[in-house]
Amino acid sequence: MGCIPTKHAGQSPDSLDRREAVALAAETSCEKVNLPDFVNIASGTPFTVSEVEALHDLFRKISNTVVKDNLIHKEEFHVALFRNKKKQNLFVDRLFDLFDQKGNGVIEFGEFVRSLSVFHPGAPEEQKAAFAFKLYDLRQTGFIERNELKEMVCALLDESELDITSDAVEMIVDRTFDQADTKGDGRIDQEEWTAFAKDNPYVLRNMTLPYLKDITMVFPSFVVHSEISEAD
Amino acid sequence: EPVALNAFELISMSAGLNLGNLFDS
Repeated sequence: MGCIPTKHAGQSPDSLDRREAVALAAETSCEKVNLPDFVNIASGTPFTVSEVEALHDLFRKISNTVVKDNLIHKEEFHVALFRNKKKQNLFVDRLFDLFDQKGNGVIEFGEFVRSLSVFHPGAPEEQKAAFAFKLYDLRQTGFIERNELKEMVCALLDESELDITSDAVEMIVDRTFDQADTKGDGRIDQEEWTAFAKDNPYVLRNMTLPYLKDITMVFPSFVVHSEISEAD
Repeated sequence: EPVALNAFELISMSAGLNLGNLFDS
């Protein structure tokens, strides 16, 4: 028996009103207490319930690679992102902290889906820009500072095979600051960043992962295990 | 020419590429 009653199969979360969704969530939690509330998690994201269920298969895999507890620990996140268990990395740390919305040291399934949803092609640009600002605001001061940007660039270069000299990194960071720090105070605030991202949409293009648009089609192996039948 | 790169683009490119790795886990 599926987790969601047959009468609801084929409906996207958008087609369920809130009351129905809450009732459905209650039924769901009664039937299988160990499964996440897929309907509730899908609401407020561009993902359908089936796609959230597909993401759960992926989540289960990642969250059991080191510690088998269905939670993503930083080491598991590092391995999944970079395929290695290298030393601590600033870039991974910051990305992990953004996914770990509760700040309890692990990424839960709901956090995983909500964070990934920012990279969905259907997510609003404002949401992508806000997430990116938090990523660059390494020490969470409310500003992007020059040294933070440089540290981030160095950290990602350290994990990549790109060979960029220290002088070139300085030039890249200087040039970026010249472009975005319109107030000229040596730091980029939210207002400057928003304006810069609006005028230069290419800085947000990597905040979209095209295959998230229809994850059950791109990753059909997930559908094999799906318990929710969702028609067009 | 690396100088043509923007630091924001470089960082977000890395975030996008590496998050893509999640799906090959």
